[in-house]
Parts: sequence; structure tokens; C-alpha cells
Amino acid sequence: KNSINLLEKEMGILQHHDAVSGTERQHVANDYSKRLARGINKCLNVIYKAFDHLTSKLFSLNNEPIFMCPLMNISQCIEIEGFERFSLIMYNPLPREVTTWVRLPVIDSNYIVYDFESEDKVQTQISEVYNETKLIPERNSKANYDLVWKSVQRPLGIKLYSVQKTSRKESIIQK
Amino acid sequence: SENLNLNNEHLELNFDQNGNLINIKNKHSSVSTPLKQFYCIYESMPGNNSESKFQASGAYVFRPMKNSCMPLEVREYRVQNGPLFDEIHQVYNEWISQTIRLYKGEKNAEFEWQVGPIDVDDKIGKEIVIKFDSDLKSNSLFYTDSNGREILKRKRDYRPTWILNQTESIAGNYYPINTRIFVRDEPGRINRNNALRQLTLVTDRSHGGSSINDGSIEVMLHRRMLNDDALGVSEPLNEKGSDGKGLIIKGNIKVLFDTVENSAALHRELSHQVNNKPLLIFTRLDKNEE
Repeated sequence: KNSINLLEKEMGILQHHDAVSGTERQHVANDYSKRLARGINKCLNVIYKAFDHLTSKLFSLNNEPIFMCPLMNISQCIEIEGFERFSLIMYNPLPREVTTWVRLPVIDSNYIVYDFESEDKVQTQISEVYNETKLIPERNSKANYDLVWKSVQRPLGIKLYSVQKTSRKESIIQK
Repeated sequence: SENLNLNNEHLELNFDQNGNLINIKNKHSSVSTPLKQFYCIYESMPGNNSESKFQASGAYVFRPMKNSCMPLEVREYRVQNGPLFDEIHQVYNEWISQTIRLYKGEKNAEFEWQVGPIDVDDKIGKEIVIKFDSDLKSNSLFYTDSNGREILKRKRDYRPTWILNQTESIAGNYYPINTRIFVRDEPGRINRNNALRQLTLVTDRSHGGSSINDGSIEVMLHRRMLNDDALGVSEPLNEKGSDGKGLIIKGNIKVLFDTVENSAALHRELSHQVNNKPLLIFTRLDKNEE
């Protein structure tokens, strides 16, 4: 309970007028950022527990950690960069079916994506990460591409994908 | 040497030989408009910090020096086609670029923008907007969801509850945007498509925005100034990144173009999706191990 209370408290502080309008001084903006990050990190633990609970009916994580990648807007998810295989769990918070486009930053262009339920290969497209994004000084990623595919999400549902790196030969054949 | 276009089942975007967007067409509704999309730079009023009469543009106040902005054209571009989406990546200058993306089956076009670090080596503050100029007969009207709950009608140089003496022809017409802004052919205005059209922008964050001319929409993306507006902050709006230069920011705007009749359902649904995206969680475990 205390975990989500911290974000509630920090959001309360940020509802002060200067945070809403962006008219705070720079050192205050920095403090607001720190407060938000602290609150969000606490909430992430709650989200992870919820996902663990939801997914336990489908498969066991065997204490394998789950994590989020908040910097995917600048094509960065350092955690998955070294993985040959990983899984993606998606949760749709809307009470209706939605179509969404998944974009995962990856180092190489040779990945295959499987739908966990149907075990079918999913059609993907590779998109280059352009130089302008690579030059963002805060970006530490080595990802050169975004791996993109279409995902249809059930209302309030969970969708799982398995992502596997392949040999370049197999990737060229697939292309 | 030929004109370019991005196409899917619903939309067609046409570009000139230099990579500038010039036209949009909705194939289902058979409506189209010349659509010039570009980036524009307002010079910030440097002001005089001790008198509000010469107030500087700053954190509280958007106050451009002139009543027009400096338009930028595409300097270089690259096109990428594929089975799921087509995109054109456009570079406007050293610190403004964008990718226009059209996914198969989607009724909107995505404009992914990146702005910064804004160059102020010339000692001039700058405020960067993205502009969409169409031929829609909007009759001085535009619409924003400024209070986050409902769409509010806005009229240029007008306030519904008092007689306005407009002294700031740009900033005086700016309004907050939470998730969307649109212009449309107002009833009674004749257009060559024989249908009332609507151009809607769905944003991924709050902005300021306006319609300075009929059929036009502009959205403020990024600002960097060198003077304080003398309203209490006592420092210019000049945030810097980890490299000591101005911030680089990145976001996207989804563009819908359809008839007025169809648009409301489209932008409501799209805005829900943009603001309530699926949560993505990763784990190293994969299906074989499971």
C-alpha cells in the first residue's frame, strides 16, 4: 500500500501551479523530476507483482525477473540488447480490442517473433534508428533498428510474444 | 525526379520532389486537401526585464518578435517501404527532423518529430512549431480539448464573454491542447470536395496550439529563450541536457483527415489509444524454457 502512496504524494506536490504550467525554476524542475522518478519506481514494483500474478496462470516465471523499458521512445532498451531470446508481455488497459504497433529497439536486424498462444511466426518489419536519434546525448543504446509488428490486443487482456535472434542466413531467407 | 507518395488502404500522402508534404487524400471518403506541412521558427521577444511593456518571451509568456514565423523546408529525405508500413524520414536542419509513417490498415498518419538542441548561438531565442496548412474553410474557428474533458470551440481574435482588444495576433490566439486540435470546413462554406472535411491532430502530450489562418493548425513543440519574462521565475526558459546544450525532445502527432461526420468517432478512439497504450513488460524467459 505504501508503494503507491508515494507517487500519489509526489503527484500532489506536482499539482502545484508552477509544475502544471512549467513555470518553475530549473532546480525546482529537477526536484520535481526526482520526486516523480522515486514515486514511479515504487509503483513499478507493484506493477511487476501484478504481472507476476496475472501471468502465473499462463506460465511460471521461475523467479526470472521482469522489467520495463521506459526509454523506448528514443529506441533504447539496454536490458534486452544482450539477449538471444526474450519474451514480451503486453497488457491492454482499455476495455475494448485495440490494434497497436510494437516497436522494440534491437542491435541487429535478424529476429523472429512468435505469438505465444498460436505459436505462429509474426510478420515483422525492421526500421532503421536514424542518426538524429542516435546523437541524443542521454541515449546509451547500441540499438540500430526498431523491430516492428502489429499486435491485436483483447479488451483488458494479456498478449505474449517470444522474440528470438536468428542466424543472418535465416533472416535473409525470411526477408 | 518523380513526386513521392505514401499509401495505404485509407490515406494517400503526396510529396513534392524535395520531400515536402503537399497533399492528403482520404480514399474511403473521397475527400482531399492540399496540405503543406513544415516546421516554423518564431523569434522570441528579448524584451526589457524591468518593464512589462517590453516583456520578453519566457516561461510564463509566449511572445514572438514578429507576427510570422520563419518556415523551414526539407533539406534531405529518405524513403523506406515495407510490408507493414512505409515511412519518409525528413531532415529540416541540424536540429529538426521528422519521420512520417503510414502503417498498413491505419486511418491515421504518424508524424514523429525530433527537435533540439535549439541553436541560440546567434543570441536569439527560438520557439519551434509544427504547421499544417490546408485549404479547409474554417471561418476563423478551431477546436481544442483545452480542459481535458470536452472539445471547446475557439474563434480567432475573439472571446465569448468580453470585447477583446487583440494586441498579440499570434500568442493571443494560442490555446492549450491536451490531446487534440482540429479545424474543419464550417457549414455553409463551399469547397470543391462537396463534403465537409476535418483535419485533426492527436498529440501524445500537452501543447500550446492555434489556427492563425483559416485551414491552418500549428502546435508549439519546443522553446529555448535567453531572457526572463519578469513574471517571477527570474531565469530564462533555457533547460540544458547532459552535454550542456539545449534539450532534445521527441514525440509524435497522429493526423486524421476525413469528413466531419466520420472524424469525431475516429479521434476519440485514437486519443484513447495514444494515451492508454498497452504496458510492455519483458522477461528473459522464452517459450522453449517455459
